[in-house]
Formats: sequence, structure tokens, C-alpha cells
Amino acid sequence: DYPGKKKDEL
Amino acid sequence: MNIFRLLGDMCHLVAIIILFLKIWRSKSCAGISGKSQVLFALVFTTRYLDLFTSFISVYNTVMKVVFLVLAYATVYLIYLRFRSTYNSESDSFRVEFLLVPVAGLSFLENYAFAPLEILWTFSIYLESVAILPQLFMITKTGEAESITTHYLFFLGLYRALYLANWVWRYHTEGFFDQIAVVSGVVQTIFYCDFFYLYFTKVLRGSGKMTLP
Repeated sequence: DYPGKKKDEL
Repeated sequence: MNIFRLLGDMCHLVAIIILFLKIWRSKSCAGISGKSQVLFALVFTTRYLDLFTSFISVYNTVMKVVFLVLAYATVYLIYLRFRSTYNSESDSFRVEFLLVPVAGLSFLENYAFAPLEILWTFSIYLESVAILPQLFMITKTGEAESITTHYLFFLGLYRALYLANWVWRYHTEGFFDQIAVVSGVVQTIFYCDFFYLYFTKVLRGSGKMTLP
């Protein structure tokens, strides 16, 4: 799992 | 979600709406860089492909659709509806000098060598330089209508608020997205010169921003 995995930002 | 990111998204939305309404109501895109608007449409297209693969929240989905629709609608106004008012000779920035390095870098520096991830990385890098044709056009014409400067102000403010959002998220949830943060800092730095002129010229009520 990498930092950008959870893309909850626009 | 935190107040910085919410305010940032609202500034982003306000900026896009200001520009769209300015062109729509004045029936003119004089002084507007079509190239920057095409780059922004490309940024949203490559970033929001996950619209179809992952659901985050109603807010996230609605905002992505709104940004995509307004971005393409603005490009349509510039290149089709009011193309006779488009100053293509002033909009002379060589966008290939942006697209090639950004595309190359997104293949070199990313979180994962996967199509959606590389496209997202491309959109992050591209967004940080997408305003350059517009800023270049203003330096070329030596002036900008005040409504255009308000558009740029909110557009620059949105990513500055995102920087605050990343500081907040780092301290509250340990969230740190290096690619987005570094690009966001670069993007905001490009606006510094404009912010200076905006606060010293436009907000002094001189209306137009004329460059020294």
C-alpha cells in the first residue's frame, strides 16, 4: 500500500 | 475532509465558475489562454478516471463531474462558440515544452507503475504547470481584465489551501502524499508573482492589472 493509494482528494 | 480542503475545493469551483461566466456573459474569451484551459481539461480527465472504478463519497463524485463538465464547457466556449474572439496569436506558449517533461516524469517518478497511477501522477505534475500559458499570455499582452485576475486569485488560492490541508492531514492522520505536496508547492510558487501584483494593483481598485 503506498501513500497515493487512497485517493480521496480532488 | 477538513476546512482547508473544503475551502480549497470551493475556491477551485469559484475560480472555474468565474471564468466560465465571464466568457459566457461577455461572449468573448479575449485575454484568456485556451491552451491553459485545454491543459486543465486534460488534468481533470487523467485524474478523474477513477470516477468509474472507485466511489469515495457523493461530494467527491459530484465535484469531479462538475469540474469535468465546466472544464470542457469552457474549452468549447473558447475554441468553438466564441472562437472569433480567441487571441490565438497572444496564446503562443509552447505546451509541448510542458507535456513532454511532465509525461516523462510521471513515468519516472510515481507510486506504482500502473496505468491509473501514472495517469494520476501525470495529472498532478501537469496541474502544477497548466497555468503557465495563461500567465505567459498576460505578460505578453501586458495586462489582464480584473475579472481574469479574480479567476487567477481563486485558482492560486485553492492549491495554497491544499498545502494547508496537507499540513493538517500530516499532523492529524499522518497522511503525506509527496508527489502531490511537491507539485502543489511548485504550482503555488508560480502564482507568487501574480499574487503580489494582485494585492498591490487590483485590490487597490485600479481595475485592470497592467504589468510594469
